[in-house]
Amino acid sequence: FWRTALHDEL
Amino acid sequence: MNLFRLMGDVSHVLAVFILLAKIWRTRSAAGISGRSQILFTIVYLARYMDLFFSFISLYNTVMKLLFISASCATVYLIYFKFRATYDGNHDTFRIEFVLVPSLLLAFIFHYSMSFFELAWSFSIFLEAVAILPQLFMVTKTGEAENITSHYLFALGSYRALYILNWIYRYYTEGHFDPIAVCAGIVQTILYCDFFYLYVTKVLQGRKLQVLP
Repeated sequence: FWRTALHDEL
Repeated sequence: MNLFRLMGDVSHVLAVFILLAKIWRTRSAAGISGRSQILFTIVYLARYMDLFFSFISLYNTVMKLLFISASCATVYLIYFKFRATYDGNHDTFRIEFVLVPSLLLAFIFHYSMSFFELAWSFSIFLEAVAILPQLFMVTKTGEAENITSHYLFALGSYRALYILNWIYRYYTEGHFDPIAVCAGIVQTILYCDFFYLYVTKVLQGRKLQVLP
């Protein structure tokens, strides 16, 4: 879950 | 999404298209480091593997696909379609000097010991130094065409704008990504010398030339 939360930038 | 990040992304997209358009319209890859472009392709492929399992927004997905396809197209133009114009003799930076350290750093600094996280960290570290072959080439030939300079300026501005975005996000949402921030700062510092030359030469209407 936190992976997508963390890597929301390009 | 905030204004800094949007401007950063716009700058990034602009850089990618300036380069593609330059090569396409002049039918030439002269002065462009194919090695840097290969490194950027590796960066995008390693980082955006999450396309297959995590959806953030349509914006994110479109941008990721755009960066992957544009970088692959650039590499194709340099090494295949306009290969005859590619200045390989001056593109001699050893890419293992950035690939190996980036990989090692990824094994030391990552958010979890999973394949995709390691690939993500690796891509962040590699992006920070992926421009070195291009900067090395400019130093070696002693000059850069104006369009190439605009490309480098837009590409450098992108991470600088991201730093402002990270500061903004830290204060507004408490978001802090130490790996991206550290690598982003290093990345921006690498462009500082170029930024100086760009402002003092290219913007004054002169060609970018590096003194020996």
